Amino acid sequence: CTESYAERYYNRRDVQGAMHANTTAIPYKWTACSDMLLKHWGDTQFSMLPTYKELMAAGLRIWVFSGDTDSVVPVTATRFSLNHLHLTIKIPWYPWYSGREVGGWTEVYEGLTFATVRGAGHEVPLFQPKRGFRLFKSFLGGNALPKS
Amino acid sequence: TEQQARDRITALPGQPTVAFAQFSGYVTVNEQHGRALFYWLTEAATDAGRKPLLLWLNGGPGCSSIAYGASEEIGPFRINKTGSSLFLNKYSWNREANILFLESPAGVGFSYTNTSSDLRTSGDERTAEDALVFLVRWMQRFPQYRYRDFYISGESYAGHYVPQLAEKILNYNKGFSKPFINLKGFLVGNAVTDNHYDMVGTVTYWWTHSMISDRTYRSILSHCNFTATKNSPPCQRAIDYAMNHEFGDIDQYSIYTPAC
Repeated sequence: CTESYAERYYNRRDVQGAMHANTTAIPYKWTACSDMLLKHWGDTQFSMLPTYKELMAAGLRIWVFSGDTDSVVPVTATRFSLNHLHLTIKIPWYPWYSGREVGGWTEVYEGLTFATVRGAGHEVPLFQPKRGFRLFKSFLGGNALPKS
Repeated sequence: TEQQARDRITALPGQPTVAFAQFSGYVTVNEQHGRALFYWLTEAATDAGRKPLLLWLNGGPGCSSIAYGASEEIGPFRINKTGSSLFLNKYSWNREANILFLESPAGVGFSYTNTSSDLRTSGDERTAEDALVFLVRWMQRFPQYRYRDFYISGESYAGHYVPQLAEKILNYNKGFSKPFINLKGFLVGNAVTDNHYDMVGTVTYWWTHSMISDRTYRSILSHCNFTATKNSPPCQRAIDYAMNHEFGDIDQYSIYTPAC
């Protein structure tokens, strides 16, 4: 529902003025999504897996997380896809913790960390803000998620 | 810089008092077509000068707007029901990093193009190119973020935007002995990764979470191979049946949450 609150707020002239936005009088309302772009989207990469391989080889820190109550790009979708990277396991599968509760499960591979977030939908930080923040802190710190 | 000063947000309407600085405005990414991308930077609440920079992108395609990451998820402010005021997000990621939100590509949110055909010709490649140009030019405007540890994050179709931009940055950086875009890594959530495996995994999720019947599960598996960009008509009919007759009135983005 929060999407509709954004549509109200960002279409206010005083908000646009404060944000230095819409200075050229765009001929349509501010919307959260552009249906026009979605409808006419051109090139799309069928699989990102080759790009992941290239980026892992470059030594980037890569974390992939998944809220486990999303059915649009669900956790099994991500796991099926990542499985085809044939990654080497560095730290085997374990539950990670946030505030004395299981925050989800995680596995650390060579070059990539995967983590689920328990009880979170598609927008993980919206549905589980504390767990999402914990995940972000671990990512930034370059640390595995806490085991207790 | 002068432009940086012009982009500073004094206060947003209905905003509570905060200690961090905010900036927003436009960066032109293509002069010929008149494409300009809108950004919103919310600096870290403490020690902003030392904390890393995180660029957040959302999904769609066509939905990487400030409605999601900034206003629903990791940004410092949430919007109240009437759109009249803002309140603080206790778990804002700007407790740990400077957060840069980008409305991308042109045509999303406040980002615009002066060439209307751009709205019908967008795709992965141009989105990544424009995002790189944005970043290079934005760092000219905000030189304090050059050489700073830099990360990219996002969700959903940002599973394309984020690694594609990372790849562009790596290629761009090859021209520098000490690159000023100091990309360290990225994290993506519920990210579109591989059309085939994603769809097989999605249908599996629907079945294992009892969202669809055994019969529909078998029907989808027998009619869909998920190897083409577009589903065949029998495959699409099987999926439509699941969505229209078996899912029920749920929020597909969070299956145990009441629908809006």
